[in-house]
Amino acid sequence: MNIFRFLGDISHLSAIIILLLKIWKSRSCAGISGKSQLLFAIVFTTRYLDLFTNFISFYNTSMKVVYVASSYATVWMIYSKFKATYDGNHDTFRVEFLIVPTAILSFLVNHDFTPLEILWTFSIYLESVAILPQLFMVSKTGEAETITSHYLFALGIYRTLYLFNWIWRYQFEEFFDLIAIVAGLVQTVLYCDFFYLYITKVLKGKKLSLPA
Amino acid sequence: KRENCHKDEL
Repeated sequence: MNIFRFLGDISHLSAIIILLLKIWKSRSCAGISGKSQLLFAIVFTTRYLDLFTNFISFYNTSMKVVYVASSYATVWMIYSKFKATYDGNHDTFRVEFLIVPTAILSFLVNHDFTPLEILWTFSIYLESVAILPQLFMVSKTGEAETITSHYLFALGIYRTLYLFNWIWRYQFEEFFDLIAIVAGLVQTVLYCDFFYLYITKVLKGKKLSLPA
Repeated sequence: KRENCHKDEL
C-alpha cells in the first residue's frame, strides 16, 4: 500500500458516499445517470468475484463489500425508490456501445484466458468508460448540481491517483500492469474536460455549466 | 519487471 493508492481509495469511497447521501438526503436522483451507476455495479460485480475465495486483507475485503453494496444501493434508489425523480429523458447514452466493445476486447487482450481473469479485464475496461453516460447527461442538461460535480471530481481523482500509485509500484515494487495502466489513462483523460470546468468554475463558487 | 500481480488493488 502506498499513499497514492490509499488516497485514491479514500477519494473513490468518498465519491460513492457523496452520491449515496445526495440521493438519500434530497430524496432525488435528478441529474444522476442511472446508466453509469448500472455500469459501476457491473464493474464491481465482475471485478470482485474473488471476494470470498481470495482473502488479501481486512481492508481489501471490507472496501470491496462496501463498493459492491453501495453501488447496488445506488442503482436501487435510482430505479426503484426514487425512480419518479429519475431523469430518463436526458440519460440516453447507448450503454451497449460500451459493454459490447469492452467485452470483446477483454477476450482479445488479457493476461490469462481464464473466466476470472477475463471478467476482471472486462471490469477494468468497462470502468474506464463507465462515466460516459453521466458526462453525456451533464452535457445534455448543460449543467450539474454542485454536489454532483464534487462527486464527479472525487471519482475522477481516484483513478488519477492510481496512475501515480502504478508509477510508484513500478519504481519501488518492480511490477506493472499495462491493462490497468492504459485503461486508467483513458479513464483519466475522459475527465480532463470536466476537471478544467470544475477547477475554473466550481472552485470559484460558480455553478458547473457546460456550453450547451 | 514482473507483470500483473496486483490483484491486491481495488
